[in-house]
Amino acid sequence: KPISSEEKDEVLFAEKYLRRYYGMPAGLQGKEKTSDVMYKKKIQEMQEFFKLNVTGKLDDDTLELMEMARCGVPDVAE
Amino acid sequence: YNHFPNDLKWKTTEVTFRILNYTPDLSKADVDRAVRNGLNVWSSVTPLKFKKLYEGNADIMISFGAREHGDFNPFDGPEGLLAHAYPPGNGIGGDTHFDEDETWTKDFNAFNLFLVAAHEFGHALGMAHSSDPGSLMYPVYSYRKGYPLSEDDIKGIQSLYGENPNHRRIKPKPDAPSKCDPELSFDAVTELRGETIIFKDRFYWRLHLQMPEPEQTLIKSTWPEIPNKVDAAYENPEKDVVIIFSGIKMWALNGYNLVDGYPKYIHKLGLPKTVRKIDAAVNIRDTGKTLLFVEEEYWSYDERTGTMDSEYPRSIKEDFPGIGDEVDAAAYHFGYLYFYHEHIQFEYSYNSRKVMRIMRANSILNC
Repeated sequence: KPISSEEKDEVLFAEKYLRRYYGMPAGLQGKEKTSDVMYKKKIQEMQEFFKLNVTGKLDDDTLELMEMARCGVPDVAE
Repeated sequence: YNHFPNDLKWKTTEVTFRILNYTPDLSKADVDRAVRNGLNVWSSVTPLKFKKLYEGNADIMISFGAREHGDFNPFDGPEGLLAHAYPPGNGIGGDTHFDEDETWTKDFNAFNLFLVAAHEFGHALGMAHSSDPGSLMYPVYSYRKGYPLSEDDIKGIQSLYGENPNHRRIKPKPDAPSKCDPELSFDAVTELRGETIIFKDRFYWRLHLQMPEPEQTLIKSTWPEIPNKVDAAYENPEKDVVIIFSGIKMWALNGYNLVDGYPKYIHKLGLPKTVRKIDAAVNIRDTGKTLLFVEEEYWSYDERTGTMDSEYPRSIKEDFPGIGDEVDAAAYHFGYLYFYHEHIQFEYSYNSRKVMRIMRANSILNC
């Protein structure tokens, strides 16, 4: 089933969040498998940091937290 | 807490700062005060001293800007990203930028400049983000009153710079309770629309059958109106309200909203004025009664008539043999009462009138 445009927006938002705060590399388009693995890994990293349920998926709780007002310094200090 | 790689910090304890521009949201004096107080939060627990400069280059250069503001780390308009700061170092190191597209305030309205500034100055001094939701260095904004640093923040900054040799007595906020602490006790337990809510200190855990891991949050983040310490709580599912008790007052929540007319005094329920605090409360769905536990006694409140049952208070020890004489929290599921006292949980059969199981309190938290 193709994802809806709303879901697409949510994924794009999450990818931007993970690039900014979790150092997810940009420009992995075309290398789909690598980018999927990296995306899942970064979501898990974020979920672990915030003590959420670590699913590797963009569930409602994860998205809700991503949408909260926050500091711009990455959570991954490196 | 966390630090930046190589524990970046200022090599000297005298750190300079300069305010380059001001937000129009607040008066200049209010901005100056927020910045000064934000720095004082850190100097009060370390040997650091902050000196204000009015020209030239300071260690911490403070400015307000919107979108792309000169450092190739643009802001994003209202909400979202609020501010950022760079770790100690030359040039841009230590510099602190606030998003001018936010509305900056000096009260509980979003976003309180003092709190955000104190957080950002933590970065400017070498603190990275903390995963403790109660600490100032937690990345997500939340409004809190009183002294902003938690023990986690203080441990983190003092591991970089040491203690303040002239420290005055401060009262840091305690760290978030650990769910797997074997000595963990609860303040209150209640149901809320199919989820179990457990209150402890300034935090609560939210449990749902479909979520293996409990979620821990600051009470104030969800319910800004209720106090930081909850004594007791219960759900009346027929009225779809949760009653929260703290001291001599009670609040009614309909979901996440405060019901009009609250808080009220607990004595409105019919408790004598000598009762200053309720230790635990639980609604027994099958009977429509709410049991209110106070020290070694308990009352029975009839939810349908809105009155206290006669011949109360009665002794906890006599009516619930095996659970001791005091209770911290209580819950009811499928014919069983769950009494919590210190780090122990008693599963008590309401029908058989006896304790069926004794467990650690935090077994409910998947520990």
